[in-house]
Amino acid sequence: MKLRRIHIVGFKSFRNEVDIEIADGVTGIVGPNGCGKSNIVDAIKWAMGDMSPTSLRGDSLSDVIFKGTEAYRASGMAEVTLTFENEADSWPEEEIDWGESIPREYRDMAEISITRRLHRSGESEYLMNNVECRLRDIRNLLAGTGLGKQGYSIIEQGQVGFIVNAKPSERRLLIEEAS
Amino acid sequence: MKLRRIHIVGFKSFRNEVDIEIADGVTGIVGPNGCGKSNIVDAIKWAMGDMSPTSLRGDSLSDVIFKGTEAYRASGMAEVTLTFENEADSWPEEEIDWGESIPREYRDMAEISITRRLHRSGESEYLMNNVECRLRDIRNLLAGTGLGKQGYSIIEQGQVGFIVNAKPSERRLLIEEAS
Amino acid sequence: SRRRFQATFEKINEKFQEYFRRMFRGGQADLTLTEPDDLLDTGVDIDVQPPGKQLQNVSLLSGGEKAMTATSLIFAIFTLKPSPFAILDEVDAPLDEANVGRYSHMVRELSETSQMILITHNRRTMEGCDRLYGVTMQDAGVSKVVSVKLDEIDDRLAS
Amino acid sequence: SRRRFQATFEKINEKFQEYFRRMFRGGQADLTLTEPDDLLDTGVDIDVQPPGKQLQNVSLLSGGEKAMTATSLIFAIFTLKPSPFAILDEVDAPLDEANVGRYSHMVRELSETSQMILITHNRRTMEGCDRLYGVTMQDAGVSKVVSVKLDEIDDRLAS
Ligand SMILES: Nc1ncnc2c1ncn2[C@@H]1O[C@H](COP(=O)(O)OP(=O)(O)OP(=O)(O)O)[C@@H](O)[C@H]1O
Ligand SMILES: Nc1ncnc2c1ncn2[C@@H]1O[C@H](COP(=O)(O)OP(=O)(O)OP(=O)(O)O)[C@@H](O)[C@H]1O
Ligand SMILES: [Mg+2]
Ligand SMILES: [Mg+2]
Repeated sequence: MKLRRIHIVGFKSFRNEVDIEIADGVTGIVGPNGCGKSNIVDAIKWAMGDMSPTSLRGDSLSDVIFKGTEAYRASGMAEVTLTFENEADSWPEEEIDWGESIPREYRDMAEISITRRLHRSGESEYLMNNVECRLRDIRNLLAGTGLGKQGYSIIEQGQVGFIVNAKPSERRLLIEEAS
Repeated sequence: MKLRRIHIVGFKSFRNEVDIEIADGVTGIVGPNGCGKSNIVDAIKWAMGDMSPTSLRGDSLSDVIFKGTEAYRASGMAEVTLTFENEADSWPEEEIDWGESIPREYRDMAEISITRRLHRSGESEYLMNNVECRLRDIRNLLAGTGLGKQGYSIIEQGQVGFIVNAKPSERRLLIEEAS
Repeated sequence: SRRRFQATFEKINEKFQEYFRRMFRGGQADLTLTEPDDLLDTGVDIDVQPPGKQLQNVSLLSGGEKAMTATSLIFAIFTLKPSPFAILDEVDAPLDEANVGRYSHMVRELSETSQMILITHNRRTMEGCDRLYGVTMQDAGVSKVVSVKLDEIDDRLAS
Repeated sequence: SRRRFQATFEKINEKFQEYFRRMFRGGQADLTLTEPDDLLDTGVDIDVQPPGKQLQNVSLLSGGEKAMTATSLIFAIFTLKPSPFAILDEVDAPLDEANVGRYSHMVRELSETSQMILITHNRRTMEGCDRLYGVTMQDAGVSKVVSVKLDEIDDRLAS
């Protein structure tokens, strides 16, 4: 599973639709202070099922919806879609419990996309290849392909020292995630 | 009171004597990671009477004494001297309680130096213009000339965000220091 | 005393707004008292509005915006009650190039009344200094201090 | 299970020592178990010895040395259990120029098996990227993403 595209609309400072293509190799994201770089990291974490407001740098989950500026009113919805290229070797050997909600034919599709939406009303939606599903299905898909646990593959701003300053018991968790 | 010279020997990574002249204007300190830049800040805080091991990034006060390297043995003593140029307008109008330990003639001297020493044995010494005194005398001298409270004039590495992330009650303390 | 706290608070707030607008090139900032009726015990909150954005609590800012806001407050306090010297240890680390330039410019101004000592890895900040000291550990684990010029920085200090 | 934890721990420790020695150009590092007899509950400590210095607990390191040690451990874990992509948000901020170069070099190596996404203000890190996206807020408060070349960085993004 390679991440190929990040589509964001109405999420934090991304009022308008934005598409970011991610090719192989090293992709750099640059820009002035406060322009929205770390918001892209939040968008990815959120689409992958992050349910903690503080981990998304807000007070409540609805803080992720574009809240407006001097010129624009707030948006009614936040939506992020991650599109993965489905390589043959992405799937582990042993059978995963996909339950009945993820059709077997997904394993053979060239692309799999996951979408998360949150409406101002509080209603949220999850979609896989544009078909509505549950958060659990998305988590199952991600867990199976090594994307599940993010402990060591997303290092947030200012957090690099965490591992060094953490308690010995917290460091153990990181090793466990990799077992 | 202008800070004119920092003299360090046996303090943290400064095994050998080092003198740093501080002229007016902006002085920059540069160098590779781990070379001893922040140790200079610790040296200044320590000479001014900082008694907290954690604020000096150690576990105990004796952690400030050069602990040796692969090539050198540990030092037996840490010593830091700060030399100030004594300007006529340094002294506040109202009488300060210097007690009997700071002779009145200090106010007229061109330079005043404060020295702090710590021996491996645990014994510590404080000197003012090379005459032994108590920590309280040094604190009195510093309080009178605006150097006392360091809350807003020494910003340690990684601490700039402190004010923003602090609780409202902690921010109050900063305003009080400036009253 | 209450009156003194109130007077200091108002002066600092005024200066803070000035520095904030310079750092962000516009926008608004405001220190507010959490309990205005109890001056002896009240806490202090910070509301900010970077240019064009909504008014928000300071905790929602980006990493660099937080450093810029904190620096504006520190410089405001420092202007009102200058201490003979100030030390800023890698305060410019989270800033982008343009904000490093503004930071360095403000440090230059403050240096007219106080000695400013900056620790930095940023070449642009180095360019704003009157003199540079290089700390090296050519003898592993033992620090030495030498005076350096900007054009020497690459060879002498690159480890 | 116990055996799996022990096996993973040893593999990570080996890789960690490798990355640490490359990052610091020498020295030693070691992960140790706080309670080796109780594999199900034990914590993990980090002892480090930068080149020429004494062996010490990781808490006594400098700001940059801590970031270098943490990055070495993250890269070690990442090599053993690569995730399809990794995101590093301003991990290079505390590093000096030479260490930024080594960091960028290691990121390049990891990018052979995983997609690496870096957020940075450091020009040297930018030079090591295959492609750059600039995030701008020309429309105040509203983020847009454009593809940029390195030589465009100054005009387009300097705010
Ligand atoms: N729900 C939201 N609606 C609109 N804007 C938002 C929302 N949440 C956060 N923001 C804005 O996003 C900005 C922060 O963006 P971000 O943290 O991504 O900046 P950055 O590019 O990482 O900057 P730095 O280089 O300083 O780290 C803040 O100014 C904040 O006002
Ligand atoms: N008592 C001591 N004796 C010898 N060395 C010490 C002592 N205390 C600390 N050190 C060493 O000082 C080094 C850290 O120095 P310091 O924090 O000043 O680095 P720095 O120049 O600020 O680096 P950075 O740019 O990464 O912030 C550590 O490597 C540590 O081993
Ligand atoms: Mg950021
Ligand atoms: Mg430092």
